[in-house]
Amino acid sequence: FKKLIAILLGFAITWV
Amino acid sequence: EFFVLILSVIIGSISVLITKPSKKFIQILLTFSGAYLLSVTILHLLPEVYEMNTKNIGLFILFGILIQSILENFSKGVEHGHVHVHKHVEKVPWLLLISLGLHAFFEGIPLSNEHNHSLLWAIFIHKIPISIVLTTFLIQSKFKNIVIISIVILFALMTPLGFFISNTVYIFTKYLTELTAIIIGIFLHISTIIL
Repeated sequence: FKKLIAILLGFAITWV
Repeated sequence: EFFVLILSVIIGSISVLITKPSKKFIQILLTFSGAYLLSVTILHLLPEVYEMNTKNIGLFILFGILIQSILENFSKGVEHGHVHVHKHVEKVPWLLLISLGLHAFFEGIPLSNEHNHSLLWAIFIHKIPISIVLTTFLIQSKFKNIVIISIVILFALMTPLGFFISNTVYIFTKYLTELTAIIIGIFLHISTIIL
């Protein structure tokens, strides 16, 4: 679950 | 930019000396950096290279994936946190270090046509877990301190060197789009393997 959050966070930061 | 790139290695190495980061933590940091690298590649680098009217961009990307899978054979996957330590090795694993160095060098190349700094920060974050893994590996292999320090310093200088050379050397600036396409392939391979 932590890894899932890490992945989503990684995606979100560049998208913004 | 040079400073940021070197700083990430310093942070990684020193954090190994001060706190011993847990495997779990390194894994989550790696996952984050992999996701960051993947999305920078897809959202920024890919549209950028396809702006140029070159037919062969796709081929260069595939070539990059090929290069990385060859490099990975030698580096044995340090880029994504897989190191199997053989205790008390006397010999410096040159192939591993050279391919890791090449990998770091390539990462610096596309930085010179980046106008926003998302790639810079992606590489900054990406290099922290790698330098943690590298430093841990070197310390556990019981190399002399001098050897460890010089290897880490060399590793820290590789990405700024790639950045510098791609900015100044004519062939690199001329074929920057093609080179960036190769590096897109490398990034795609690394980040998907990490995830």
